[in-house]
Parts: sequence; C-alpha cells; structure tokens
Amino acid sequence: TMLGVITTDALVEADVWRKMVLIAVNRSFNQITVDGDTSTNDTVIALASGLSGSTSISSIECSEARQLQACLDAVMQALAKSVAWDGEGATCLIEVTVTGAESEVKAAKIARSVASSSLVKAAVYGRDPNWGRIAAAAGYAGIPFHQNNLRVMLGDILLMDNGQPLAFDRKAGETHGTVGIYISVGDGSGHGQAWGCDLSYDYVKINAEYTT
Amino acid sequence: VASSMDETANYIPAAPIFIPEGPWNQIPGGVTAAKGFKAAGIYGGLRAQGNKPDLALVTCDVDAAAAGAFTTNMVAAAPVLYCKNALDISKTARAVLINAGQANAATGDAGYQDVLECADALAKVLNLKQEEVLIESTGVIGHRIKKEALLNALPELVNSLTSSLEGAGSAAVAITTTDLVSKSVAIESQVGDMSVRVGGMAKGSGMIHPNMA
Repeated sequence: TMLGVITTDALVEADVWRKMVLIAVNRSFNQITVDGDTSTNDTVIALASGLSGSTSISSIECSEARQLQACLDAVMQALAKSVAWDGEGATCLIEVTVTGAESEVKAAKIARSVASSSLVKAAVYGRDPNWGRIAAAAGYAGIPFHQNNLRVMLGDILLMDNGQPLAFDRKAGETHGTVGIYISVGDGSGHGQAWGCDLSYDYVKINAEYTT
Repeated sequence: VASSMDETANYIPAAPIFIPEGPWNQIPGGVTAAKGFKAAGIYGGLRAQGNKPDLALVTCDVDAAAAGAFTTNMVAAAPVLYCKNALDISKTARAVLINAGQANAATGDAGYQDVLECADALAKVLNLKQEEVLIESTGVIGHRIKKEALLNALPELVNSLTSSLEGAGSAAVAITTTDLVSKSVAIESQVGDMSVRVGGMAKGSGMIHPNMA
C-alpha cells in the first residue's frame, strides 16, 4: 500500500484543486510500481489552507494554476520516486523515460509497462543490459508503434537504434542509485516517465516469510 | 503507551529525495512546511510487534480545500470508502488520521463501523464535523484495526500536534509499514507574486502498483 498526504498554503478553489491533484497523481504515484499488485488502500489526500495570501486560483488555465501544478507534480514525483526506491528488496531505483509517442498518456503507458516487467527488473538486479526484455515490455504495452523506430538507451549507452541491437561495452561499470532506461518509439511529442525498482531474491523472502 | 515524538525520527532514516528540476527550492520538513498545518506521530500500540510509532495526525488550522485520489481496486478498504463519501459531502477538511499496522480492508460492515467510530471520536476531540476528518490505513489486510488502542491514544496524539519539523518527521515515520526509510519533502516557490509552500509525506514499499482515481 502507498499512502500520501500533501499540504500547501496556496489559495485554490476546491474544484480546481481536485483536478490539479488528480493530474499530479497521474504524473507521479500512478506511474510507480514495485510488484504489480494494486492495493486495497492506496490513497492520496491533499489539503490547501490558502494561508500564504497568494492569489485565489479559480481556474486551472491561469498562470498561477500552472505554477502551482508544477510544484504539486514535483512534490508528488519526489515522494513517488522515494516509494519506488524503497521497494521491498530493491537495490536501485529504475527510471524509465519514453519519448516520441503520440501523447503523454501513451508514453506513460509504455514507460510503466517497462518498469513493471519482472524480466526487466530481474535483469537490472543482475546488472544485465538486456535490451530485448526492455523492447518486449515496450512492445506489449498495448500502444502501437513501428519496431524499426525503437531506440533503447541504458544510462548513456545506446543499446538499440532504429530497432537494431548495437554492440556495447559490458564493463561500462556498475550503476548505483538510479538506473535510467531511455526509450524512443517514434517522432511524436508524447513524453512520459515511470519508476520502479529491481527484483531481488529479498522480495520473495520478505513476502514468503510474512504470514497473516 | 505513547512514545514521545523526538524519539520517533530515530526509528528509520529518511529516504533520499530526488526532486525534479524546476523553479522551486527544497526546504526542510514535509507536511508542516506550509502555513496552517500541524502534525504528530506517536506509538499508540496498534502495530503487531515492536514500538515504532504507528499513529499519525495532520491538521489544518482553517478549512482546507480537500482533494483525494483512491485505489480503483474493486476490494476497497473501509477508510477508502469513508473518505470518498466524506469528500462527496464536504469540499473542505481539517484533519487526516493515519494508522499503520492494520489496513481495515476486507473487514466488511464491522470494519466500516470502526472507521466511522474513529472519525467521530477524533472529530469530537478536535470539535469538528465528522466529514472534516479523513482517514488512511495501512498494514495487514483482513484484520480489523485495534480500535480501543487507537481511541485511547487520541488525546496524546492531539496534544503532540506541532508545526515543527519534528512533527512532520514523526508523522512520516508513524505511517510506515515495511518501509526501510521515511518519505517526506517540502518545496517553496512563487505562485503569482507570492511565495507558496507545498509539502508532503508518503509511505510504501510492497503491494505497489497504484491505479488511483
């Protein structure tokens, strides 16, 4: 289960605030995954006191709303990434960035498909730059794209370009902290990110030993 | 029963925070960084084992615009059903009560009654309407919450409320379950010509694939 509580002193009308919160949740918490299990309790509650004395925000279109939305996205993404970083048994955070899709939603769906793949997660745990698993997870996301447009980078190492696998230096060194997977699926403007963690023996141990 | 708050931050370290680049500065704290908010986290005797804090409260001094996003899992926990109803009734809220240890999920009508009683008890202590109190629970699915222990800890919890960094830190620890780190962040930025703060806390380590709406 993930729980979140967000607070701000910005002055914003409740109806606008509810729209902004949902947009931020879709760009953050709804883009993380550890084990593919959606909990019965996942909840984010967000409260705005209005005590900063800022201009009252009564439309999601105004510049103040865009500024507050950016702050809300940033805080929720920071918290969401720390949840993924702390995934049970995790040794690193996986950040998947997808560009070139037709829309933000489609890019986000591909990114989350890759971050959710047990085979990609296990490959990251084994420090195996397995571009095939990344390509396959992008391919089964349910978003159409031409496989010859597929480009896959692991960190700053190009593994696949125009759908063709490339030679790479396996000894490019251990990646600690965050493993960045960058995927391009075409020349659309859609950009999306998802975060997950590697799949280790400890995940099974933690959850197999645990009993209700 | 309840532990003092300055010990709570020692239970688990804080997570490294990766904030995206943008026109903001990270500032210390979490849910209490923004004006008007207080928080507390204490040990109320709800966890199955150990004495890590397990009860958190976040309050606002004024009626706060309230929003929520909830799991779309068809088997929704009692606090999820309760909050959705409360937010339908009221556009504002004043308090969020969070317990760790039992999820109050798959607990049927008895579990829903438990969440109503906890909300009502806190509303009375804070002199609020019940629907101004929102509730989050996390922990073992299928077990009802240890309601007596929770109700008995409310006075100590309310007395521990503070707008300090410790308040935010202790609340962030108290909501954790299998987490190895607590998760808390705050930023300051310009909205229009005014400086605004946005802060938050989160928990989560297992059973993580949120699909909230």
